[in-house]
Amino acid sequence: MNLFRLCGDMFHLLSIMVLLLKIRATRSCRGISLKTQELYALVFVCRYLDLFYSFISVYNSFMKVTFLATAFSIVRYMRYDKVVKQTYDREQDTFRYVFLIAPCLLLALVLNHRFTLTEVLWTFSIYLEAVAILPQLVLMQRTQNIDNLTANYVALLGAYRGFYILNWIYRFATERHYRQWIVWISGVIQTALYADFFFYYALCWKANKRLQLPA
Amino acid sequence: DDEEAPKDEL
Repeated sequence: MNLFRLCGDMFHLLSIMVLLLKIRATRSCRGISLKTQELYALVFVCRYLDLFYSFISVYNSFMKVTFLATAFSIVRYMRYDKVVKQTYDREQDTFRYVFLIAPCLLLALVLNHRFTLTEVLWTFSIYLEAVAILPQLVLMQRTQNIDNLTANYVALLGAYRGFYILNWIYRFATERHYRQWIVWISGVIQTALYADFFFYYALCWKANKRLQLPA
Repeated sequence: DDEEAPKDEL
């Protein structure tokens, strides 16, 4: 565990906390893509199956359970909470799951380390996480007024990705056996997806304006 | 050469 990895995890946790806070405090999920949140829940389920058969550290297990619980909590609010679900931008959040899930599943079946159920699901979760933010980014482009909490949520997720890349560079330099092309390439693609968002986020932050993405 | 990833990250 290095500092970059810890910062990455903390930004990830913070992003989820900001989102849950927004939903609970404002009783609204306006601007949040349920598709992205459900994809993240699926990512965590597929990746953290190893909770049942492998143990790395108390920290890892605790974080895995936290990510799973919070992901399902967010989905539950957006789908079933009487007040919150009315604020969901259903008509705008139209990204099709199949366009993301099918290619990731196919790729995981072909490009993996071992052709076993858990390994394929783990690889699938890596690929799917890389693109799961897309429905959220599309929704934000369609939304005229992006509130600050939503913008900060996505910015924190981007920061998490950025620190994970620093973590990989650090591990590549310091650990003999750290060659993980599947994780790296997916991670770089995932982080690159945020580049455009960050560009406008920085512009609006400098101008002290509300975030607006060009159509 | 890609090694099987040590699954110690989140």
